[in-house]
Amino acid sequence: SAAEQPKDEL
Amino acid sequence: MNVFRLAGDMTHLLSIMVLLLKIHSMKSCAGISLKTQELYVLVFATRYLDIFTTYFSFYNTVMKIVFLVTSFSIVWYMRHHKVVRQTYDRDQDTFRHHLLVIPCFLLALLINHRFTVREVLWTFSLYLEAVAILPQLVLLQRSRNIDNLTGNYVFFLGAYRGLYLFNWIYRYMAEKSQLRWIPWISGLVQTALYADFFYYYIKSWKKREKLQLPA
Repeated sequence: SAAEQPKDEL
Repeated sequence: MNVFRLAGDMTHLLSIMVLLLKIHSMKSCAGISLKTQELYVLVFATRYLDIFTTYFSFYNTVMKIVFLVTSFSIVWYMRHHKVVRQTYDRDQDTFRHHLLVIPCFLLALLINHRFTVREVLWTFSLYLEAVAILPQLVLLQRSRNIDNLTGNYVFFLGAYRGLYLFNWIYRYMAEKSQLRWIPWISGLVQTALYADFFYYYIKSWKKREKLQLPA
């Protein structure tokens, strides 16, 4: 399955 | 972190500071939509679930805490503070905001990057943030008298996501980041909703007139 989306933004 | 991202975050922070300044100094929340503020609480609460599990940076953690605490306290002031709550335009703020929550949640269940609790809730927070301003815009349109702090609050809040759009373009070009359709399209919709407001805000600012939106 696809990797998680990066969440380094607010 | 690039300059657009930082400017976006600072504008977002500034918008919240302006709103808190209004509440604290004027002891008033006139012209502010409680519906929109409640939606922001939901947006931050579902987006920042990773606050205790994933560490990005000191900056990131502090900003998340600030957004969570300030959004909760704004709603608390508007609902419970004995002076502030009397200035709330209850009769004008009639947007049925629950009707935004359900479709955003269904959309997040359908269109997401990965079907996990965290990813669906994060996606939901982006969809909901895109439309969370609608009750506020409707209330502004009904207000005969928009004070400067309220106008500036909405302006900075809109500018924040607009700056994020530049941040995403920069990251895609300079950092070769992956395609991130969900935040990009949500952010584009979010910024577009402010177009009309921006137009009248800038017009009134140029003419040095009081801001008023056509009904």
